[in-house]
Amino acid sequence: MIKLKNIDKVYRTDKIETLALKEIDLEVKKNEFLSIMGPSGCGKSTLLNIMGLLDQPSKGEIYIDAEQVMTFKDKKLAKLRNKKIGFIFQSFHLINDLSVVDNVEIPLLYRKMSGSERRRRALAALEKVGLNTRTKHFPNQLSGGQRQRVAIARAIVGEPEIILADEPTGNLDSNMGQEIIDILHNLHKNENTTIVMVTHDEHIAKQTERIIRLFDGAMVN
Amino acid sequence: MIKLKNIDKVYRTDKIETLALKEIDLEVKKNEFLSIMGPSGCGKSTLLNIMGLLDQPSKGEIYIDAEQVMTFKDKKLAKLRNKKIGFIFQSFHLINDLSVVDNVEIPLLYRKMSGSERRRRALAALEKVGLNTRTKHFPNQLSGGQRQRVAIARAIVGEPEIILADEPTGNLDSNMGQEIIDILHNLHKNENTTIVMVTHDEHIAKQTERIIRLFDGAMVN
Ligand SMILES: Nc1ncnc2c1ncn2[C@@H]1O[C@H](COP(=O)(O)OP(=O)(O)OP(=O)(O)O)[C@@H](O)[C@H]1O
Ligand SMILES: Nc1ncnc2c1ncn2[C@@H]1O[C@H](COP(=O)(O)OP(=O)(O)OP(=O)(O)O)[C@@H](O)[C@H]1O
Ligand SMILES: [Mg+2]
Ligand SMILES: [Mg+2]
Repeated sequence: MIKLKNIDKVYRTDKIETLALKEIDLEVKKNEFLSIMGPSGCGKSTLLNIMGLLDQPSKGEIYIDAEQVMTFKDKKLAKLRNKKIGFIFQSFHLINDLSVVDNVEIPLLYRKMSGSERRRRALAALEKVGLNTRTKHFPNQLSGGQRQRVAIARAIVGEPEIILADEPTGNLDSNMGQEIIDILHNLHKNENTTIVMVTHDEHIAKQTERIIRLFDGAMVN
Repeated sequence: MIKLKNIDKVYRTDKIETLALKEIDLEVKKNEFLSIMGPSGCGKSTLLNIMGLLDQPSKGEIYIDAEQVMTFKDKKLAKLRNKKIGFIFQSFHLINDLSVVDNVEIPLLYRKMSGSERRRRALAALEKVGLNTRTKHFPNQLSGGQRQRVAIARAIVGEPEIILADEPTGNLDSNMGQEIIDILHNLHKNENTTIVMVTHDEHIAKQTERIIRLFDGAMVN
């Protein structure tokens, strides 16, 4: 489903060059539920962003569903992303000027769907994450864990084939965190969703099918 | 050190009134290390913001170091905050236009101190949290956990009497998270710092002296 071949990623600031990813070879099978773990700063978000076509590698090849995407123009990449990938960002990236329900509807704007059908599905996704009493709030009127859950609802509302989740439970208590993981497991089992999840929580990672570990930009074992 | 008497906090949006805190009575002794736990949305950040004089309660009294602060004007509150309180925000609140080291120097701008002494102390705080190779980076060039550590360095750099930490390890792997907790324990032991920490991690909370639990805005047990 997702294939990365010999991926490097270099970041340059004024003073420092960081080799954030080194020779990453990774294949994520269709309908696999994979966890990625590793210390703070070791390259997990960078790897997920590259898988999600949000960032370009400095070197290497990427295949999404067997399509070679390195040659795609921006417009074609965006279309593929919107069609196939739901992304839960580590820092949520909610739109502050839009209400919670409007935020969650955004992925559905790319589809042929009536406004009332969009609203129905957005509210259903918000119900799943326990936020049906906060639909008209704005992001700055929510707790940290509530914002995280809006980001999760937005990623699942379109029932995408691939979900990339960057530390989806970091701001949640253990009960709510487990509820979120159960939602992901249900999508994995019932909708055949392919899921790649970055997490710092061993307990959560152990509930997935495979754990890969990064250290200093490289895969270990 | 911090005394809250019969604190209520009501938030009003267009449609919904939320009683975020209900009749909170809490005394934090000098040099105590207290944890606050509870489900997502139950009022922990609201409670910490009120303790940190960043938000006003709708009802009730607050005493910091025996001074009744409800009558203070904004300027006096800000002076007390800068003098006595270091705050680690759940969403970090770093300044994107300033480098990492400039962000960490900010609490020291309120003191009589040379520029070189400010820089020396900021770099020492960044060394403690493992970020000495990132001092010239900007916040948007950092990983999530690195941003969290900049927020921590900024809160401890002025060696304040009170540290209020809102989920300080949410974006950190367990090793780095424990390093941060060790830093807080050292400040508690060696500098007699009073620390109130919100956390979702039972393992971390058990290492502190007392755990209070919130549910739906009220203290339980
Ligand atoms: N500015 C605001 N306007 C309206 N409601 C608000 C506002 N800020 C917070 N709330 C509501 O008050 C309640 C408590 O929020 P708070 O941020 O204290 O929760 P929390 O315990 O820190 O949660 P988390 O663990 O998710 O960070 C939440 O239900 C939230 O929706
Ligand atoms: N835009 C950027 N410019 C320069 N360096 C960057 C940039 N983005 C990330 N980095 C660096 O690349 C490294 C990897 O970052 P990344 O965000 O992938 O880490 P991570 O494993 O997700 O960490 P965390 O667990 O803290 O979220 C970090 O050391 C970071 O400082
Ligand atoms: Mg990250
Ligand atoms: Mg909070």
